[in-house]
Amino acid sequence: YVLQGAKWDKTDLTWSLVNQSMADADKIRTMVSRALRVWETNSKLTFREVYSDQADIQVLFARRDHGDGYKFDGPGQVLAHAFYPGVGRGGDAHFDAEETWEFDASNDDSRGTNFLNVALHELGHSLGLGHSSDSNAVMFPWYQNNEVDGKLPDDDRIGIQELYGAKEKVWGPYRPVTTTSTTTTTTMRTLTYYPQQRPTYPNHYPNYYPNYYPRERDREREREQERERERERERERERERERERERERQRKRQHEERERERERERERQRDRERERERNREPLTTTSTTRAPTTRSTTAATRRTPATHPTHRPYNYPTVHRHNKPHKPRKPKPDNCMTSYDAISMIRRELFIFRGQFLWRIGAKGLYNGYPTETRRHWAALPEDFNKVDAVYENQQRQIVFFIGRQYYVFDSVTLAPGYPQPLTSLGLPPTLTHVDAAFVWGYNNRTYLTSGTLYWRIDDNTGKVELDYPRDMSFWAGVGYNIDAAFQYTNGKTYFFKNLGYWEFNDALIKVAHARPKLSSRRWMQCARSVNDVDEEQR
Amino acid sequence: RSNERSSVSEDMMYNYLMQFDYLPKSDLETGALRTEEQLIDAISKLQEFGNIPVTGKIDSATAKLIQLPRCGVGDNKHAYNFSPDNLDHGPRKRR
Repeated sequence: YVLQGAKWDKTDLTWSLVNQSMADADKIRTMVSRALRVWETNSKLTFREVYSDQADIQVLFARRDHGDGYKFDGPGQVLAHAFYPGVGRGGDAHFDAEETWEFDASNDDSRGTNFLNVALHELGHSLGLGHSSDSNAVMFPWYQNNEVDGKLPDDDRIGIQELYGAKEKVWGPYRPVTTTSTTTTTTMRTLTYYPQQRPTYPNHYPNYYPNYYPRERDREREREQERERERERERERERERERERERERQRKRQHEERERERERERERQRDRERERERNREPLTTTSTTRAPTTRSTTAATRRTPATHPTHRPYNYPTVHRHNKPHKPRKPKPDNCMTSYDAISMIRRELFIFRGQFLWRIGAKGLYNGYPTETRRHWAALPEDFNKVDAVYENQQRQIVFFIGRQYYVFDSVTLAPGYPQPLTSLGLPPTLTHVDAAFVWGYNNRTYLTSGTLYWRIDDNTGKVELDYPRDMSFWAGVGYNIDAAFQYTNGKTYFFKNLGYWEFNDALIKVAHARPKLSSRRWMQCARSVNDVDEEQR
Repeated sequence: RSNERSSVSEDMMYNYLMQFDYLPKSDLETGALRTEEQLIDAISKLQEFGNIPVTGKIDSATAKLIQLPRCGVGDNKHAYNFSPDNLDHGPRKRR
């Protein structure tokens, strides 16, 4: 057996079937319960079914690309996959909806793939077990239609008990012992012991096994079915309570949303007031008026990184700009104590973006008077943008900004015709809310976009993401998920940023050059080391 | 037998080995070519894990194995025992 390292820090786990509306939902839930009961019987773990996206283990049926970077391949070969314990999608088990699943536990493969077996295997991953090379083990990578109910092969049982310990044995007056059967092969009868109930049977036979005497077994099975019905009723009541809580949360969210909308309206009202004030007062400060730019005639013909329609594909409101200085609505960020929303080399100078501001760092270090508002340089950016998600300079030396679900392409400081456009025009999924980082990887000079746990590569010929993407961010070993920014520096190396730190990426080893992130402010903003900073180099 | 083997191209074998962690997934991005020895080593590991005769070649047993239905999770992180000047894919040395 293999313990993959990650494990749950608790033993009472919840699980939820995502596709409640699918045809065999009830059978699937029964089978998942049975598979979990096998792990439960052989460890300290307990499982409770809920219907919530907060459950530890989400059971999902999906097909092909289902957004986790590990596409299914249709009928055959890959049947399912699961994620080791952890937050977010950690613990989740995904099954290929295009497989022919047999939901009645049967040994006959001609009717389809035995779902119970596959569920037992995948839920082993959800609990922290890796693949085993023991071909009798449940965790053997290749599908086997073995009878599993209740019993667990030693390899798996020892593995799960190493992770979560064995069930406490509640010793009643009857001490079960291991016996060796008299058949030709001496086999150790594994203890199928039900600690939650003390054996109650007429003959008080000292080494009794509840499922050993047929008559007693029938009575036991009726009691068990009654208990199962009671548990089912309890689960139904729990689901009803959960649905009520969900409705309550929904009402609360709507109320908060209305509150925020009213606040925004009041804010806009105040802005208009201030604007009217400004227009009345004489202009005392020297306003920086932009040098008039001649729209380069080739701009329209120059290739843009995505489809470049001559018309505006989307009826975005044409924005009228004033040359008036904008009073920033938010305080300027402290360049020695901030994370970066975006970072990029532009015209061989380093631009770092935070909120509505940017810093500009040239050969002689940080320019004076920075940070300044980003819209002083790129006035065509929306007035009410909160922050820049990502920036990079494309192969045509245009500057591409990603803000929310849209992106803007600039020829220097002039917005190229036809922009902004939605992320979907790059071939990104409509569900994507934003891009975290955009960079050209020095190793192969290709353009990459990242978001959350996934990344895409741009096909420079079509300007769209390549077909066999997205992939999982774990490729960039050591960087992790949900990064803030990334870029290629003048030294050809690629750097990834998250919170106050950054990693240099080692292209040859395809992993970060140092496991611990270094302090961004010191390297990129030339901030002096504060007394309690440890010098990374000396470390 | 021969048609099983012929139905499995080296490309398919290569992709299978990357998909299930017998070769570094980074090859997907870098297209880093592997030496014959590295490929043989990866195939041998797969054969060992799959409990079939270890030959290091794409023989009929291997061709059959890689077409069997299975779990999509990788077969845990083997220490890719490439020579030091090549890519080192894990702190662990080969067991």
